[in-house]
Amino acid sequence: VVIIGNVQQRRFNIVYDVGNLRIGFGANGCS
Amino acid sequence: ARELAEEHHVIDVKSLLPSSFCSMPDKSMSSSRLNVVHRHGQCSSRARQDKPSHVELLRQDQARVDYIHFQAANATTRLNPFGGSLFAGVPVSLGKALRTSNYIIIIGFGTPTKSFSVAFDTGTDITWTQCVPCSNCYTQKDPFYDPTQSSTFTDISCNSEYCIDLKKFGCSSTSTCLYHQEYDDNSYSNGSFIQDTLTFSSDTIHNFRFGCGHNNSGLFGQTDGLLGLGRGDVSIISQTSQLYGKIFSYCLPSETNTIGYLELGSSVPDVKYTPMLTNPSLPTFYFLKLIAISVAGARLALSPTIFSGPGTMLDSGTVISRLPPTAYSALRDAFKQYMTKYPMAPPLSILDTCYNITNYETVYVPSIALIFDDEVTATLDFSGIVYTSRKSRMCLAFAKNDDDSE
Repeated sequence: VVIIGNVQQRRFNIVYDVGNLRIGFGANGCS
Repeated sequence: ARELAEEHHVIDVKSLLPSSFCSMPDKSMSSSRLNVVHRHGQCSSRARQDKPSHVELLRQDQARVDYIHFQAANATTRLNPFGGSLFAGVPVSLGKALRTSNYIIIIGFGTPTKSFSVAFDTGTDITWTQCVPCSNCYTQKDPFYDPTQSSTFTDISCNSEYCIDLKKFGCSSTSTCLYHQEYDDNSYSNGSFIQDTLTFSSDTIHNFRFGCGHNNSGLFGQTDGLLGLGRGDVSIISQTSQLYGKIFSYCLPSETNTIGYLELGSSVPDVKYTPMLTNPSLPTFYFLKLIAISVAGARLALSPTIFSGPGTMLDSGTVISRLPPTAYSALRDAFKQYMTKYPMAPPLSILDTCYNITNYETVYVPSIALIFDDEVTATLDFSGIVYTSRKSRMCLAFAKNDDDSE
């Protein structure tokens, strides 16, 4: 499998909406 | 000018190296939101005590990826319960890898609540902490969780559905539930599967089911255990579905003095959504559809099936992203074309494209974006493009799988 690791996830707001089966990305997080 | 700005990052070289201080607020902003810090950063109390080399960190990361690939290649719907007594030797059957997670949060167990620093991991379902009596526990900074000191602790019967839901469960001589969570380089956590109050930020979660690990060993550093954020029934996400609606979010800080968060139960504004995919054979993991990668604003010329064939997983516990070799080669070539002014440096473990930036105060690196289904574009922060062990070795922070089908 292709794996998106945590280094590449840095500073994104990442939302796991498991009930609605969707994943969200928002830039410039952790501010 | 705007087009150029989207093509590259201008990086102050000092910002690539770890900061010497931390500025973390004492309290989280909401009742279900926790601060997240890098396990080896300045905001971790264990920063100086538990700091493996970059080579060792990347070796552990490859071990985790090997394990994920092993699971994907040998996926079955359910493993056999191990049964028997708590401290019986359990064969390690899944190769030679370790799941390790590099971001930690502080949660509380018991009444009155005691605080514990645990790694969080979207690639694991069960939550566990080291627990009295500890017949074989590694050193951790905080005192071990002691269920006898908690007024809200209760055992779980080994006949209960909660016990049977575990991947590997057993029954003690008093018919209480035993769990076994095994990793692959002989790392494991064995113990009692119990329930007690979990304190998450200022929220109280009653009767939370987790592992009370009496016999734990492996490369867990000095963390007090692990919080499982996987999709499975045992994870905190499933257990709190009535409370938080199976929604969680996080932000992982870069390795400077910034902090992140882990929040249960609410969405975040200004995010774009791509479909979450599932794999019945790998029920813990979160999948999504990667369709393209762009470098400096230009999409790499790749077949769409290069990613959709093997599938793409989002994993908080893997450090470096892994790409099919064909995609990795295209990414590396485009990156190198942009970086020709910098002298190259030797590889760093799994990272084969490195530069010596000792003589530079600022460096220019091309922007890289991951493009997911529905054209959701994640333009990486610069800390997600390069991995810097020291000024003489700044590396492209991607690695390749062994073959395109993996």
